[in-house]
Amino acid sequence: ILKSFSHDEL
Amino acid sequence: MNVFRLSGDVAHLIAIIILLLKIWTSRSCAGISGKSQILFAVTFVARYLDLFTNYVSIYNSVMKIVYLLASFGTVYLMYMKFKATYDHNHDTFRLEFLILPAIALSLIINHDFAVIEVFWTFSIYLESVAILPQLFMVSKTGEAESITSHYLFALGSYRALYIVNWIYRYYMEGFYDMIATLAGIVQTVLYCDFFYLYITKVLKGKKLQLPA
Repeated sequence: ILKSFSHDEL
Repeated sequence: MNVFRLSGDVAHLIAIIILLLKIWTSRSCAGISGKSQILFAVTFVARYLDLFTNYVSIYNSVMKIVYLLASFGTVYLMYMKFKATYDHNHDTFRLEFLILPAIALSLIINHDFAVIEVFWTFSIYLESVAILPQLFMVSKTGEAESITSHYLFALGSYRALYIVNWIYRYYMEGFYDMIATLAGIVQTVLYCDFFYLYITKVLKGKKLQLPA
């Protein structure tokens, strides 16, 4: 897992 | 934020508004699956639990609230105000077949085994299949009003635009979210057959009618 979660989408 | 993501959000918003206006102006929700609308409302609630804990931008917060209100408004119109017009005889998809696997999968495959994160993951899995009761209803009755097909087209476009957005973000920002992307691809694929019918029939002025 490189870039994980940053829930900035809808 | 990029143009694909913004267009996707706008397409999503247009879909929701088309549906609300269709129900409001015709005073009828005939041909619309209440079950799909319940699933979308559940999706938004589960996903936007972070509304007060994870601030992204004014845009994000406002859109989250609009989606929540609109989805609840749609469910209210279908199950309360215009209940008499709700075509429940044709809306027979079993919701547990979608909800239970989405719960199970979100508990197994997630980015982090934390409450908000599992809810977010559940919402992603559930949204990817939430349109199935509606597509099932269209296939059962064999047709859809053109306004219903415009709604489905806008909703499918939203998903397709999000995929372009993810490709763009991967190359431009190195950002990717495997769970959202895979579920998003599944969701978009579900619309493919419908897209084909929409382009070959509805855009030529014909009614969306499935081959007998």
